[in-house]
Amino acid sequence: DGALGYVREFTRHSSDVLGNLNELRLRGILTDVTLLVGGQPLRAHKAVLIACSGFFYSIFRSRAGVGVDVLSLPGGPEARGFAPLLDFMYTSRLRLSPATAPAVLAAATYLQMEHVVQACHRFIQASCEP
Amino acid sequence: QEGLVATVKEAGRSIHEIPREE
Repeated sequence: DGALGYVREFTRHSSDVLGNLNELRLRGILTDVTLLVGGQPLRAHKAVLIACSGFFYSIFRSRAGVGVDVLSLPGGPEARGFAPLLDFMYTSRLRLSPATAPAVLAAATYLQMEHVVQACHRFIQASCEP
Repeated sequence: QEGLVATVKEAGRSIHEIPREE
């Protein structure tokens, strides 16, 4: 009938959804994969991993990836570089320090998270400047 | 200082874009 429609946009919605997903992760609710990183088991949701990482996108989107519920990353990132990335995926906040940045950069490169790689390079560059 | 955290806002894209179904 051509009546003017209205849309109510809840501007906090995406961060509220992410916060709830992080709470589900911390409580192990609906987590569907265990990542063995440096021997340390980390539970996560494949959907979040695939949404955030080109590496996981290529693994879990394939039919073979559907049945995977434990994934070890041999020769992959060390836990101290991977854990901050997993937290970033679920919080949008990437914790970096001069001591951890190289390990996070290596893990982000491995996980094909290009935008985070660039941010790590900017951080390391800034850390080197007097 | 131990524990001091400076937050830098990154306005750009944060993660890859999943290609839209052709």
